[in-house]
Amino acid sequence: NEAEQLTPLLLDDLTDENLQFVSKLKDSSSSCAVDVSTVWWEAAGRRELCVVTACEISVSLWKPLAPDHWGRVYTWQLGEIPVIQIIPLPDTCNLICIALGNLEIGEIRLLLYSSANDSFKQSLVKTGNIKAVLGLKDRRLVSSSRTMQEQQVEVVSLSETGRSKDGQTLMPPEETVLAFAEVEGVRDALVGTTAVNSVVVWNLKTGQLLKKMHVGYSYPASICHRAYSDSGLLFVVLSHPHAKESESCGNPAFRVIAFNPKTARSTGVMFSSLPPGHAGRQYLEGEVKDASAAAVLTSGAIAVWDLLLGQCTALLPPGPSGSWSLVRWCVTSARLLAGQTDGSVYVYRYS
Amino acid sequence: CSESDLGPISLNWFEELSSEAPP
Repeated sequence: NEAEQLTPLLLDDLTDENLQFVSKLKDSSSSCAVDVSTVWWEAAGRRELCVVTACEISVSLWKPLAPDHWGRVYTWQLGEIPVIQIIPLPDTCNLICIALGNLEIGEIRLLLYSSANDSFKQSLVKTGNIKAVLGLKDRRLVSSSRTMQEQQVEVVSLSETGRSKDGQTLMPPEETVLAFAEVEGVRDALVGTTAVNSVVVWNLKTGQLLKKMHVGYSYPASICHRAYSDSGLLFVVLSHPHAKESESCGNPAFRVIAFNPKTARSTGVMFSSLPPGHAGRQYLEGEVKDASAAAVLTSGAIAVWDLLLGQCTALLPPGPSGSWSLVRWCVTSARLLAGQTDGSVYVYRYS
Repeated sequence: CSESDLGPISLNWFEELSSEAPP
């Protein structure tokens, strides 16, 4: 009984202390928000952090006009194939990348502004049965795609107008790659997680597949979010959208695993479990930035964790107008974008 | 975690694996 009485109090404190509401953006024309992101956008010599909202048939760019007020800059209409997600491109300006498809990604497009003829444009980057895609530094995109016979893992370079000629094919593992993460601290290293719970490491420059390391079957369908190398070890942040509760580590949503890439041996470093009262099924989707993770839980709440402490640090209950459906970190850290299915996006300061 | 659990650690793991892996 004591635990039940304490839990709501603890969760209220988490929200009040660490997440402060900043502003709200409502796309009145949209009733089907599928993703939200931030992008640096430069116009008339002024560079601003803008919000990008996507619904199934269009993508809109919003710029800050005044405190708590956003103005729509432009809306790209996409046509018949629905938008599935926005693909963030690190360190880029005036470039938005999106994935379109039905059950899986069938097309990747760039949305951009062309100063040469003063117009907003879109261009096709890639088509296929695309299983995973990630925006890399230096305006590159890595993707895994499958044909009946084989898997292709490809890095494409992007120009201001679309796909560049230079690219690199990476040696594919036998199993399907479901997620990618660049390795911080090792230039040219890339990791991926596969459908049979392996972490694979590539050399982006040569295309070599350097190592395949098994994660273990305790937490199936692990997805890599972030990787960094320190003191000869490769640390990988994994999420477990479908993990089951275990006695030893509770209900883990995220894990930090240390791999020795030389021997392929690994050990768990930190577990981040669901907050009290959220046992059972895990979460719908989540995102990691630096040492912070955020996810929408099946209860309709948003949870934020400090991955180094292994603790839930904030909890945002479902809002008055409904459950949360999306959560994304801003390009600049310490800001969180929380989306609802009616197209409303709430900006929170996270401290 | 200790080195004995994970085996011998190399600070240059990326370069070493790149020189060992097939091109």
